[in-house]
Amino acid sequence: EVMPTLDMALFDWTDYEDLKPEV
Amino acid sequence: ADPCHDEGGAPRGCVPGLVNAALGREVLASSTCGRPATRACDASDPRRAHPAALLTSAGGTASPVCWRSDSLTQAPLNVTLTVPLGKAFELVFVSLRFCSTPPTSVALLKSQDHGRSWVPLGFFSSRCGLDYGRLPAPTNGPAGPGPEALCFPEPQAQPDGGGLLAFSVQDGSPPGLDLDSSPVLQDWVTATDIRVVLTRPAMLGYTRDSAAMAPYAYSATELQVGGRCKCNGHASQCLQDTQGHLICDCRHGTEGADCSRCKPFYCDRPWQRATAWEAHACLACDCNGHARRCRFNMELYRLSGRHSGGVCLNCRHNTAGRHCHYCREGFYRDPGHALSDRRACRACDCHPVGAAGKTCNQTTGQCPCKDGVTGLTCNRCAPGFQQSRSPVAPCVKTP
Repeated sequence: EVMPTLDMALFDWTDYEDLKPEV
Repeated sequence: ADPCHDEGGAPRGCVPGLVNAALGREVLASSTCGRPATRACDASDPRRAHPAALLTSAGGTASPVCWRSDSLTQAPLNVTLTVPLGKAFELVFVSLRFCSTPPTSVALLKSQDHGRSWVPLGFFSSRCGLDYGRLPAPTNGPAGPGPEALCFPEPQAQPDGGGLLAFSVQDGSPPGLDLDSSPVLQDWVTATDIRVVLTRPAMLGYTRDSAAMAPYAYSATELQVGGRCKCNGHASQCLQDTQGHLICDCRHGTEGADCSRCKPFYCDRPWQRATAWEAHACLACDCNGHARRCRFNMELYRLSGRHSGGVCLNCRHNTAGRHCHYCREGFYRDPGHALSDRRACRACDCHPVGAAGKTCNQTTGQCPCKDGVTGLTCNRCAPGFQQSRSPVAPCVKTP
C-alpha cells in the first residue's frame, strides 16, 4: 500500500510557528 | 620515441644530450686588447680585433680566431674569462685552447648561483703552492670521500706553440661515485657559470717578487664547456622560453628551469630527482575530478607507506574528503552516476516535517524519519498510520 505524500496544508502550525518551514 | 617515457607510456628518467654549453654564449673578459688600438690589435677594426666573443663563437670567416688580452707588464696578474651558461648545467669537461704558450698557472672556477658566489673546480700550475697555496694533486685523485678542487700540472705546450687546458669533472672526484645516488657529486658537477682565471704567463720566471721583465698577453680560443642541461632527469631537451631564457622541457609533472619542483596539483608525493632505475615522476592528486588544487601533507604521506600525500582543496559538486571521494553533509552518493561525475552527489531533500533531520545516510540517501513516517525522504506515513495535524508527530496510528 502506497500512502499519499504528507500534505503540508493539513498541518496546524499555531503552536509551532517557530518550526514552520519556509515555503 | 619519447626518451622520458617507455613504450607503454610509463615515465622513465631522461637527460638532455651532451652539448658545448659555452657555444655562442657571451664571454666577459677582464682584459681585451685593442682599446686603445695598437699595431697588433684594434678593437674597432674587425680584421684586427681579438674580442672575447672569439672564445665561444662557432668559428667562420673572421681572420683573427683568438681572443687576446691587453699587453700586461706584471705577473702574477689575473685575467679572468667568465662565461654565464644561462642556466644550470651538469658539467662533464671544460677545455680552453691557447693560441700562444699556455700560462703556467690557471684556476678554473664555477658558480651555481649565476655569479653571486664562486668555488674552484681545479687549479693547473707548475707552482701549486706559490700561486694557489695547494699541494699538487695526488695521482689517485682526492684523498677525501667527496670531490674537491685539486691542483693539476700546468697546461702542456703543444708543438704548434699553443697549448690545451683540459679538465674533466671526474678528475676532481673519487672513483666509484655515481651521479644518480650521490648528491655531493650532483652538486659538484652543477654550474651556471664558468670562470677561467689566467694567473701567470709561461715566459716569466717563477720568482716570488714576480716582476715582469717584458710585456706579455694571454691569447686563447675554443673555450668549451661540455655538459648536459640540468633537468634532474625529467627532460630530454632544453628550449628557449619567450624571453629567450634557456629552460628545461619538463616532463613527469615537473616544472621550473631545472624541473626542480612539481607542477601545481602534481603534489601527491614529494619531488625527487629521476634516476636510471626510477623516474620519480610527480603524481597528480586523486580528486576524482572535483578539485583543481591540492596540497602535500608529509604526515599522510608517511602514514600511507610513502604512497600518497595529496590533500584535495575546495572539493566541488558537493563532494568532500581528502580525495573528494564522498558527499558532503546533506548529500548522498547517487549510484546512478560515477564518482567522477559532477552529479555523483544528490541532495538528501529530507522532508521538513516528516524527517527528524536534514542529513541522510551518505550511501543510501535514507533520511531519519519521525515515528510512523516512511519513504527515502520521509514524506509519507507508514502503513497503519495516517497524517495528523501536528507537525511534531505528522503521522499517528490509524484508529
